[in-house]
Amino acid sequence: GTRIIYERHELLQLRNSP
Amino acid sequence: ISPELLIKHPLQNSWTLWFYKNDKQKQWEENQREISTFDTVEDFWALYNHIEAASRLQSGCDYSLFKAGIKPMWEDTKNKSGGRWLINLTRQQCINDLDSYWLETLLCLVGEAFDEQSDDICGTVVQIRTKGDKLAVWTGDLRNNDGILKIGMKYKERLGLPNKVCVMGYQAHADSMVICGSMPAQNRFTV
Repeated sequence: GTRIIYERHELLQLRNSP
Repeated sequence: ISPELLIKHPLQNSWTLWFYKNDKQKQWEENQREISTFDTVEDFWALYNHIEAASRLQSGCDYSLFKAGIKPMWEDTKNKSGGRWLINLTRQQCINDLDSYWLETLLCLVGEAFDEQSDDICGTVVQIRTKGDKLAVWTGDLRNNDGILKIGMKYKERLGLPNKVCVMGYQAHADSMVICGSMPAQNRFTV
């Protein structure tokens, strides 16, 4: 099945997301 | 407003953050407390940005992040047949790298960085100790030799640990349970 994978930079970009 | 800003980014798994503080007047299990469970990237950051940095914890404290439903202890049914990739941080690493290593480990877990091997991941523990901090990734099945090695190699790569200088060992929980005193459990695997 599909797996939800986040690259490191994708997670870091969302760090300060409102 | 873009839907991208309205919808939280879901994670593959729900994760629970635990905090352990060594109160010798209590049983070990009582000292291990759930802080919060999350299943989106935004909620992960809300929690991470809110809590104390690992390097600022008192000696004797732990943070653990485990898949929801798995307790951060050997005895949990999901852990007992597995083991952990363990890093004993040097004094210099404790000072300079602990927080970045811990964050990188969290990003590996919530981001499912180990691809198909991510199913074997149970969680991670960082232990703050005067004698030297420890960082570990726990997996659930000792028999999954290939998966354990892939996880170890990927983890070492993500932490940026130099290959020949730093050897990382994998210990079975079954071995850790029976060792005496401060003798370390044998390494079943190394990378």
